[in-house]
Amino acid sequence: FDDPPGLQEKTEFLLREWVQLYHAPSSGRESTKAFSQIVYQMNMQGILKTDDLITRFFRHATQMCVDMCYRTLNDQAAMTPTMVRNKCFRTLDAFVRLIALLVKHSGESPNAVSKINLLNKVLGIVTGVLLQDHEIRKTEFQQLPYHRIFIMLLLELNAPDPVLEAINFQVLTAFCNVLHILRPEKAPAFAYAWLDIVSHRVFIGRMLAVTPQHKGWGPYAQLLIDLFNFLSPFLRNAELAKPITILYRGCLRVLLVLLHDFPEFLCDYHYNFCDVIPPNCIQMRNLVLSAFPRNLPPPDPFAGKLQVDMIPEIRQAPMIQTNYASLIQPPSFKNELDTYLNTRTPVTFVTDLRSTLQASAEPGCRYNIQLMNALVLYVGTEAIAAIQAKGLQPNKQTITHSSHMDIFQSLAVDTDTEGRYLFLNAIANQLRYPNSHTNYFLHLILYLFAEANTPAIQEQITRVLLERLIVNRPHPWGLLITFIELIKNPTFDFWSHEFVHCAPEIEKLFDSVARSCA
Amino acid sequence: PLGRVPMTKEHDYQYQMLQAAFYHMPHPSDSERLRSYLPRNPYPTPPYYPQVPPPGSDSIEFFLKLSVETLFFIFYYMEGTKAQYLAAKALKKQSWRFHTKYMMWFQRHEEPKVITDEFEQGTYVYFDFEKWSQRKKEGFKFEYKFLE
Amino acid sequence: QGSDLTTLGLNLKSPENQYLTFGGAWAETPCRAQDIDFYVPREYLTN
Repeated sequence: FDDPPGLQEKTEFLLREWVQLYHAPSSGRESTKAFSQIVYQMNMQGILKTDDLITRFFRHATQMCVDMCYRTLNDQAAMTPTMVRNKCFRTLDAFVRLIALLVKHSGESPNAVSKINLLNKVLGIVTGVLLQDHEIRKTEFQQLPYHRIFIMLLLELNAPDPVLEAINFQVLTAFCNVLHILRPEKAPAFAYAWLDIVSHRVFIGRMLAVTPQHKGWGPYAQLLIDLFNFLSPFLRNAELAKPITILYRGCLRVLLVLLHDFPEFLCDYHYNFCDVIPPNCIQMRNLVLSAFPRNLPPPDPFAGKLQVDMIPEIRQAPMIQTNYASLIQPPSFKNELDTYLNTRTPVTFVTDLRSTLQASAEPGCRYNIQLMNALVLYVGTEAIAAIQAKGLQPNKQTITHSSHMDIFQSLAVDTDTEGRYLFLNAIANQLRYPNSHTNYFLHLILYLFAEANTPAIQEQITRVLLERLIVNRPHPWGLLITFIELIKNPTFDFWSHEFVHCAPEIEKLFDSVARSCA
Repeated sequence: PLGRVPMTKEHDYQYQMLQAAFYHMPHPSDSERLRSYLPRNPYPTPPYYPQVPPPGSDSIEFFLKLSVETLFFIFYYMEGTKAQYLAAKALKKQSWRFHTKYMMWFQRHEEPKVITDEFEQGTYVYFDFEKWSQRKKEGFKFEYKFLE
Repeated sequence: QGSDLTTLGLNLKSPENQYLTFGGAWAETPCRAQDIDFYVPREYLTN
């Protein structure tokens, strides 16, 4: 609105001029000569006079670039996809270079504020044009121009350059903000391009390896959570049509790279990720839970006579980046929980647990999964602290007869199949590499098996473990250790249970899993 | 035992938009600088052809095994990439030197006749990328200030 | 059963960091040396 007269024409003239200058052999190293010329012309046109004018200029320029791309994409007569792309990128890459140079040279170095303000402004404009386009064109929307602008600007601003290095974390933060605004739930037609940017080797490297003190880990974790949130309803329903499968496989690839190169990142954020990964995405969740710190390689789970309690790291609490205690809502419930944990009263707290955890009557969505996960981890960590406060370590003796165990046994006995499945999953999600949580929760799930008052509970415990074991690798160390203990330790008398022999193929399955574990 | 969750209208809309985008997937080249001289053009070769590069093919050791002509092909046709950088390193290790004034690679053909602080003069071979072959240059003055 | 994650085109046995040659979420193979943009000396841009 209220554009000064002639702004559109001036913008078009300057953009054309710049594209010519950018591609001319005389543009100079990194287009510096061309840039001096265009800045002079922009000054002559009064564009650089105020922030507002610069913003309006970029809005028109972005729109012109996008419109040019749509014309080229829709006029594919006699042009191969490569030719179409070359034509579009010829203008887009020039436009990106102009943005990068204006960002780099705006304000006096090392004054980062004006540079980052301009970058945020331009990214905001491109985002706004994208969302409007996405809204208007709907299934005719094309990701190409926006993807190219974002990815090439990201690469330009991550070039080895002292001025850019000085503002790199703010640049990355600006991109994370934009990518969060453009998360797949908000711009599903941009989802593939979005993941292409998030999974780009330069972006992963900068966010997870180069940025000091792991400052990039939190924002990057948020982007993965955005992806899991989008995929969740489709994966939960196993809606694996090709468009979803491609995105799912892409997600697996990224997680594999993270497992291989940044396992500590997956360790720290496993809780957040498992809170949003659908419970039936067993292999993807195993991938996250299999990560272990590279300086703490777990002992071979299949080596006979492994004494878990003798592993030194088993006493150390793992890093968890989430304040899961604050996820226990409402605050009144958290207060009652703490009161019970400290005083084991009122007894009604335990008997009311199930109703507190229920979210709806809808089968399959009856329980608040996030609350269940947070409750189990919180009570477990409180139990560990209480045991260690007595100078002891969690084992089958020290974990019993406590307010913590009251809660766990009530969740095992009082909930229905759905509720108990989520409860047991919350426990199994802590069976990871050797640490105090793995240690406590493996003793807990085995204790619940031994103390179960019905075979149904024992069967369900077995199911929860087994469904995590029969999927393709990788498998978390704590899961393997737990199952090996269950099938080998005579205390549990595992092989005598009827459900183990309920059908020939199940019996065969147990045999093969037992053999692979043995 | 969780079963399905009811899909909302929002989920249906999201799926429709994702499905439309599925037909405009990004190409790998969309996140690379324009390759004017050797763009990616995937071609369905018979499955028994190696479909991926041999392991270690992006290491200097691999490049050192390549012929000089191959290194020059990589240098001149894959500009601005890691391959060009590795080809240049491999050429230097085989005592080729890049002359920044002529933008060409030279190699001593024999001990130079004249050596001063500014230049060496003698017979060199250079790689002529128009004729795509090595040619001799008698009495060439290789000025150090143009040594990249 | 999930999928065989060793068939997604990543060289998981390699001790090298995979992200340096990661071709992205859709890539069936790692990047080749000629796929990776590199800041070479300006003089190398002979074209």
